[in-house]
Amino acid sequence: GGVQTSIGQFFGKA
Amino acid sequence: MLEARLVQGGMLKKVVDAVKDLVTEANIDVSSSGFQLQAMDTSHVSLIAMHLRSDAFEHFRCDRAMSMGMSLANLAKVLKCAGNDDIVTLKANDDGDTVTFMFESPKEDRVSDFELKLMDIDSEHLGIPDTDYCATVTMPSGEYARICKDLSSIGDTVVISATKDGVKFTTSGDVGTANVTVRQNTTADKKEDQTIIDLKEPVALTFALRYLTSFAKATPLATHVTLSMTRELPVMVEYAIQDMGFLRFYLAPKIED
Repeated sequence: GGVQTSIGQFFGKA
Repeated sequence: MLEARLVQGGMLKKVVDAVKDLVTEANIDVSSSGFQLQAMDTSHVSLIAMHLRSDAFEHFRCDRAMSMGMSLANLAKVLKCAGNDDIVTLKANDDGDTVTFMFESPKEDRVSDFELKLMDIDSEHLGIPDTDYCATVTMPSGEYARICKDLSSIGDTVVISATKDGVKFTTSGDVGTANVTVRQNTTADKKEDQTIIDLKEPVALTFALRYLTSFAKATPLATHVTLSMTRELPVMVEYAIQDMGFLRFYLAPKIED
């Protein structure tokens, strides 16, 4: 079912 | 000092119940714009963003922006003591280490207050970019919850693909495979039953079902849920908190090796 990415990979630190 | 009086106190219970299993502790940021919460789940796969606007409150006073760190399990314990129709008032001092919740019954014949200890929580805020989504589907929230529950009994991972024919949810597991297709339906007699699909470009993304299922705990908040998808970006699952704000969940996709 693929590799789970993390949310931080898409949304950078504000 | 903070004073915030919410006539529909039951709304707070629903919000906390929807997120407490994903996030154990979080900062609730209070400012003149209202209450905001942003938190990642413990495995950093999903992100919760909540905004309850100050105009949702019958009375709202916030002299200085502050972050109130809370255990959401403890917050849920306190809110459980409120009646569903109670009016909830929050009070906190600028540099205090507690927040007080006052619950008033609608008939004003019962008043209770609970003081909750605050905690220091180190949390990093993520920047959520404005995104032009390829596909947006607004469907009855109960239908979304049902799809997640049904597919979870078959598999762990779901492919959500949006095409001109509709939005298809596909999973597979030891039992076999399952597909559920949701089509646009704007002619249903009841508005609650309507489904609206806005497709700019076809898109297909793969997600872990257990997170999508967890988001469905927000079902009591709203009749509809909106799923917004774009290629290779997290899906946004949004529940409106009436006209008072929103609860949004973002989930990072699974990608091929």
